[in-house]
Amino acid sequence: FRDSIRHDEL
Amino acid sequence: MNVFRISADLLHLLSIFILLLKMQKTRSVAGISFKTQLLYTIVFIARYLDLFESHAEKSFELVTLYNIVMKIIFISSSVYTLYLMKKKFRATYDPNTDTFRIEYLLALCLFLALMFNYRFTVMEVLWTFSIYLEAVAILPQLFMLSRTGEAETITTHYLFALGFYRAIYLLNWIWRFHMEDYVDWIVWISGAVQTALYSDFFYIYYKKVLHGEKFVLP
Repeated sequence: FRDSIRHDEL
Repeated sequence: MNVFRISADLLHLLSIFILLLKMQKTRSVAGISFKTQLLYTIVFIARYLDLFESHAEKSFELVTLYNIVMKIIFISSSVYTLYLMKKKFRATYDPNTDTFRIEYLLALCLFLALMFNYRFTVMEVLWTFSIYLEAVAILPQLFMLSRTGEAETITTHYLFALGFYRAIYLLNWIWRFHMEDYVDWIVWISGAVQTALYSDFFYIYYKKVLHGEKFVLP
């Protein structure tokens, strides 16, 4: 999966 | 950031404002499920633990600041709501109508988060847990509503804003999928479930409250 998981929603 | 996302977030803020207004104006928490509010507080704390991570190495964008401010508002307002319900307006809370068993919801969501996540780390599992829990956190409130059979108009406005903001998030994801190739199945499925849970409520709200009548279950 993605290297770094960035949750950019609230 | 797009128009759907920002409208949804502002509607979420509005729903919190309506809830606080209802409690302060009527000086009562009647009709509000403490269990649902407790679940939301757990959701926010589990999801926004990244507030306590170091931000030093992250690239600092305006949206990061926006998220930080919103996260602080969501956590503090939900904790404040719990305080109002448990302390200030405690006498107006009726636990006999708030009988949904949240232990099952918590256990189910924890199980799902351990099974289906993007990465098996503490932070990621807690984030996933918060997504699943948010999807079902309204159930005690809807259960309470079905037991009492009616609700104050201001309470229905609160629930409508809360449900409708989730519906707008669906549009945000469709938009992002087309514009940014954004894909997030955990959030999408949970968000769809969460919005679907409101369908009966939306229908009665539309039939009754928007036509100037009291919210009464048929």
